[in-house]
Amino acid sequence: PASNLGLEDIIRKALMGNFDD
Amino acid sequence: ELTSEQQGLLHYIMDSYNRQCIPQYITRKLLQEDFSAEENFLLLTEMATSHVQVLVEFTKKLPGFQTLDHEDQIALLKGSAVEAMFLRSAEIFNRKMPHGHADLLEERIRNSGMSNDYITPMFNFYKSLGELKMTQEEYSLLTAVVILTPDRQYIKDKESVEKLQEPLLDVLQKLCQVQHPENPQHFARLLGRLTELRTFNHHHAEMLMSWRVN
Repeated sequence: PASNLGLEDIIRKALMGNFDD
Repeated sequence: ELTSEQQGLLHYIMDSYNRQCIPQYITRKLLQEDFSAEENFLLLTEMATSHVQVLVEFTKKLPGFQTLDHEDQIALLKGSAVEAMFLRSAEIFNRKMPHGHADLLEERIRNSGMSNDYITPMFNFYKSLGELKMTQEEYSLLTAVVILTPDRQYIKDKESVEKLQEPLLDVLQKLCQVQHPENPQHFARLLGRLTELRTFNHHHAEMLMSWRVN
């Protein structure tokens, strides 16, 4: 799950994705 | 007075800052999950992960951020995420939002295996920010200023970041004069808190390590 990702991974994924919805 | 362009910038930042919210299914867990240290640790980890995602959405809307080099965007977020999250947490605790959750959140933090060596300074910082009676505008602008801090590690094009941060600092300075006429030092005190925020950044990795071990 996302919680096991490091800070940088979460940031990279969020920059590419779109969590607004 | 703020120019009309500065008014526009302020409203835009405020609007995207207020859109930030952690998904309902996570805040519902805050109320429902049982109270073991393990459960609290997992819940707080999930909330922090979601908080970073929400923070990235806010950052993407900052004027000019998307024009920056992609790796500099990563470096800015990596360098500022913890500080921006502490600011947001201070606002949540000081403005007791949403009603009733803040106390429960504090309870869970205090029962999650995190050492008091880290919990005490954290809540002291929240209290010290609370004493500044910051408005929502100040929280949103200060968060944007923290994110667009040019002297983070690994930033290649610091000048471009400085150009994005400057207008936000100008608006924040004017806003402090307008909203706190009785305290000309207010803007300087806000910036002083940013220095204190940096110390949390340094201790955060250490805190996480000891927390996981516990």
